[in-house]
Amino acid sequence: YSTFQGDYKWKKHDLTYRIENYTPDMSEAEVDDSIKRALQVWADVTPLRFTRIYSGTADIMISFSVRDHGDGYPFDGPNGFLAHAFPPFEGIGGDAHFDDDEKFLYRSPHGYNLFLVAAHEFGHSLGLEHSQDPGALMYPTYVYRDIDTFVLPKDDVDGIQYLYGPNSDGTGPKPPPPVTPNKCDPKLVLDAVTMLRGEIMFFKGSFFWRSYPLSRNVEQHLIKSFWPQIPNHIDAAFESTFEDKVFIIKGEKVWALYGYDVVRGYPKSLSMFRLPKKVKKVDAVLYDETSYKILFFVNNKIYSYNEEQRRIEKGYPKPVEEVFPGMTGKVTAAFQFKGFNYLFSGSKMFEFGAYNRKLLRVLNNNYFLPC
Amino acid sequence: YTSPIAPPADKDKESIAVNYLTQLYGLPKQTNSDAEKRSSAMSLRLKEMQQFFKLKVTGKLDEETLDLMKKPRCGVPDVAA
Repeated sequence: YSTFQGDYKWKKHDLTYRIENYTPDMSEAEVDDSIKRALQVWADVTPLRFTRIYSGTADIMISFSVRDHGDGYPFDGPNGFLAHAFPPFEGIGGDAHFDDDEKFLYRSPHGYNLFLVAAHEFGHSLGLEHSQDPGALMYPTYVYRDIDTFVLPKDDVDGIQYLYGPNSDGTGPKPPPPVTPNKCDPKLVLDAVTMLRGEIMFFKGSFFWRSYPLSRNVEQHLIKSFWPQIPNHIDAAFESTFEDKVFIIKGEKVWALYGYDVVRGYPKSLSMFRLPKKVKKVDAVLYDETSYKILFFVNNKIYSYNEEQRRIEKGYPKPVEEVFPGMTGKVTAAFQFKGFNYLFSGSKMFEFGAYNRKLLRVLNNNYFLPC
Repeated sequence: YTSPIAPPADKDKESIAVNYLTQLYGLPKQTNSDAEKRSSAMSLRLKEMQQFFKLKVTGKLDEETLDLMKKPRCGVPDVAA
């Protein structure tokens, strides 16, 4: 998180706000409720309290406008900049302006959710700048989040409590604020790993890292900032070079990516890989380019699917340890890279030869995910 | 949804970048005719933006950087707001 340089914070905890006008995109009641809940996000974790007034000048003046609206920061039409707000100081300080060339919506994931945009802008109105944490509400780019389950991320809680301290009622936010996974965490256990046209993708919770092998550059993103349809906390992922698709699996559902685009017609059922009906969840999937076989790890067993013949191979399922001698722990993720198979178990990564399946090394999780 | 919006046909990449960096990274309005100065000012702000978003810091307007510039966002500057 970061705060505005200088002492930009309110010297009082009881603040007023006024909604000066409305957008035609939603009913006035929906705007009122979105604004009220967006302020409550910050009140829940600080001593700040917000009271609405209907005339005169409030600490936080809220308005909808387009293009040049007299503050020296003109809006830019649909998309692009959605809104802006000013840090706490006299006059325009604290005010929040929303670009009415945008389509603001009350609940739908399409368009821009006014509650989410307003909650972000009110972070500025209270003294927060943009955060570099891709999971933070104060991250500069808009990401749709499920507003029914929205909980202010820990990075934002830390930032606002740095300015104003915790909620004086002593009741912390329930449920606990989500923490953005840290690739330097030695106890990091990954949900899934896959290649994607030469990049390596590491999935954890609501996030994924994309890394370019041999480069120290690693980006972290919210899954939903790229693919709103793809669920968080996935079980497994793999790239089929045969189909030039990445398959993402959660529970009994399968989604597909073609490059960075979600393929229409998905999700499909796990039965597309001819797995027995009793298989309700897979732990990891390894795509073996040397044989066009897809290995599904289900608890301590492996099912091998022959992609060309579209059937599960005879003699499977087999115990994991029979296929990968020395792999005793539960496998949570797997991928093949440059002639080696990498199986993730706990915070360790086990390297096997792709042809002889001999265990060669036990490495740390972040061997490919530089800290 | 929030995936990068289709590139506006009538805006070239350069003007998208200049507008973005001027509004959000303090790129001085392009008054000086000195092309050399302008491009170094642009490269410096590009590096700041790439640094902020943890992209590869190249100072060049590569695809990743341009994609990010097209994403809907807040209009408050990212640095030295």
